[in-house]
Amino acid sequence: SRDRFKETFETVNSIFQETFPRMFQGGKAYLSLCDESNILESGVEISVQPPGKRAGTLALLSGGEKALTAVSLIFSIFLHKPSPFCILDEVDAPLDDANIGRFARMVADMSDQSQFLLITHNKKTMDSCGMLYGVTMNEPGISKIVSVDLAA
Amino acid sequence: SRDRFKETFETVNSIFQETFPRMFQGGKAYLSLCDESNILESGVEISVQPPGKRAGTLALLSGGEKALTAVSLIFSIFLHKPSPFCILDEVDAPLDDANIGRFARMVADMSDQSQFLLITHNKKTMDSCGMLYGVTMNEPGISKIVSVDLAA
Amino acid sequence: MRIKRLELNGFKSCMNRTVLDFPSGVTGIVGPNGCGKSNIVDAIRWVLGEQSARHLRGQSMEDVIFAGNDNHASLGAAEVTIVFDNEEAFHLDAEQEELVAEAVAAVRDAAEIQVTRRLFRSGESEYLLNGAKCRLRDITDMFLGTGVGSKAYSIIEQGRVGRIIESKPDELRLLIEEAA
Amino acid sequence: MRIKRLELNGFKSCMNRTVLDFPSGVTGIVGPNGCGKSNIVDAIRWVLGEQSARHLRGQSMEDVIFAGNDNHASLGAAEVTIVFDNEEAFHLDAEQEELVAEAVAAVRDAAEIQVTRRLFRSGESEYLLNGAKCRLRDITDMFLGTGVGSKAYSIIEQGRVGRIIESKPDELRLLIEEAA
Ligand SMILES: Nc1ncnc2c1ncn2[C@@H]1O[C@H](COP(=O)(O)OP(=O)(O)OP(=O)(O)O)[C@@H](O)[C@H]1O
Ligand SMILES: Nc1ncnc2c1ncn2[C@@H]1O[C@H](COP(=O)(O)OP(=O)(O)OP(=O)(O)O)[C@@H](O)[C@H]1O
Ligand SMILES: [Mg+2]
Ligand SMILES: [Mg+2]
Repeated sequence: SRDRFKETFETVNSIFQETFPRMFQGGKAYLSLCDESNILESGVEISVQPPGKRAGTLALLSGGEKALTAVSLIFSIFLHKPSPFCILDEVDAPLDDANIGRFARMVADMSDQSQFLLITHNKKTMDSCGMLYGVTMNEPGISKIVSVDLAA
Repeated sequence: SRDRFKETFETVNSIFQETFPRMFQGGKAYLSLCDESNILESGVEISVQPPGKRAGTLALLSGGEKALTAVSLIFSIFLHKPSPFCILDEVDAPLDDANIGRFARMVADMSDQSQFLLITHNKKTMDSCGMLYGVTMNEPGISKIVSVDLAA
Repeated sequence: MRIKRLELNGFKSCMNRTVLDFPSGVTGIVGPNGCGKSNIVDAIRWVLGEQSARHLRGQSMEDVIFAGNDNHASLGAAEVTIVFDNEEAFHLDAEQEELVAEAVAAVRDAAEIQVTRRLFRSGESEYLLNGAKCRLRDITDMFLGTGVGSKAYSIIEQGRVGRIIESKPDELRLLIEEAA
Repeated sequence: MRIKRLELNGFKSCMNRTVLDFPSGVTGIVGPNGCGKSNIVDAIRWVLGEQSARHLRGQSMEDVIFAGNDNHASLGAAEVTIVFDNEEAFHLDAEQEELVAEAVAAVRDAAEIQVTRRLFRSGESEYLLNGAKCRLRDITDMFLGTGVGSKAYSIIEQGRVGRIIESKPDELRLLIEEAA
């Protein structure tokens, strides 16, 4: 319904306006409706300004900035209406170490409420996990699962 | 011209049939023309079989397998007709450590003939570089370049 | 509605019965390229009722059945079971309660909810809810009540994070609508 | 035709004159997200004659001019210079020699080839070959003879490696045609 979407949109938007600066340590971002007069069908647009930089088109953002913006948006929607679990497959691939740290801390905060499953190649992300499963393929084409001890 | 394309296609194809197993430590891959009867306009298709696995559609390949296949193809075209320089921006992002090692070794081999510029976040790739430039942005929005000492 | 356990059998590269126990909190899945990590994500989507083979990187749904390797023939079926901890019994409002099948009402107060999906090479499918055969429809009905539903924002598949920012305005709207 | 040096001035996030000296062999460029690494790749494409703003992640070509930050105003122009070591003097066959401009013939035997491209906010462009004004056409002519040309396989921009495998058959053909 039209009001329900408007309400969801506004709540997610205000969460996004806090989540983005937390992920980027500054800057600002917000969502807007393409067509305010037609809330029932209007598309949604993102506007982004990384800290200290001029706001520009989304395309000019770097690979890591785009990924971190997307993660901030996904997490904002998630915070509004958490699902029981959240699965993220290699979202950290384009991120540098500092951003991976902030990403991992945010996941840790949200993990009281929901279960998180992170697929990753990154050591720093692995360190932030409560438990690790290793998938191996010693015989080509056949996957086996081992649990990796995180005692260290 | 038709013959020139056919000749290039066949040379690149035979190089690709060697480069792929070298990158994947086995398996096979080849290029084929969609329409053998119309060489002047025919599209090109890739077929891939990672070592020990069944050949399947390209879509079923993993993220890293797709990236490594693309790199093998690009390098095959490059070996046929090297350009003076080759610039690769974060192609190693989806690769695991072992594959990054093979990728870096192949770049090192080709770098006698051509100059390579690798943009990366990965320590292993950095170790394989002859020289490193660090780009910093201490003042937000303004890039500065420093050269990083590789004496270690 | 926490995931307790996932079992794969003949699903993609899991030729043998493969079990993952899920703790609460943050769990990592690691391993070399092509070893089967994203296949586990596909298995979760599939057992939750994914109907599009393309969303599982296949051309037809049959692509999820173990296809064999150099030493083993392909298998005749794929099966995935997901077990949930039904700590907060999921909600069905009065109207939904009228509509859902016996199979769904039956599990509503169970301590655990176990969903199984099977696909045979013949093309035949089976769905089970706590061991009882049911229709795909029943599984999706039940998930609607639990907040698990088809939330595109709760599973971010490999490569998608870069594309989200470049989505069209309608696609971004869809993402938000799912949380409405 | 080795790259010796790249100079950026007012190009994207390089507000100040920024110089990179290129050794032979393998050079790495590292730094945090958003610090300007891919902008350097854009600068190389641009000075080699890229005509599409979209291939430089912009909406119009004006987007390559430093847009300012919290403490500095935007600049009025962007300039990039690339310097090549012309060790193997590039080739022009007899027919090409007829067609190319004076500017190109002049640099053919030079030890170094220096290409400069400038864009002013007014929309005006300038191109220089070893300091002499020329047309964009002359720059692309010269590059055709050197093997630098528009080789899509010699610059792989961020994010493209995953898409190559999913290209349509015509796009794959194009990649190979460029090496023909
Ligand atoms: N039906 C099937 N039978 C057997 N193997 C399959 C089947 N479907 C897919 N595979 C194989 O599974 C592999 C892909 O696994 P997956 O995508 O899970 O890798 P991954 O661990 O996520 O790797 P990466 O780190 O590169 O993303 C491919 O090599 C593919 O051939
Ligand atoms: N005309 C311009 N003026 C000022 N800044 C610009 C201009 N064009 C782009 N930028 C900025 O440059 C930054 C992007 O830089 P770049 O893409 O080179 O990052 P990167 O180092 O490759 O990062 P990543 O590791 O995330 O890929 C963006 O923050 C963008 O705002
Ligand atoms: Mg994967
Ligand atoms: Mg970049």
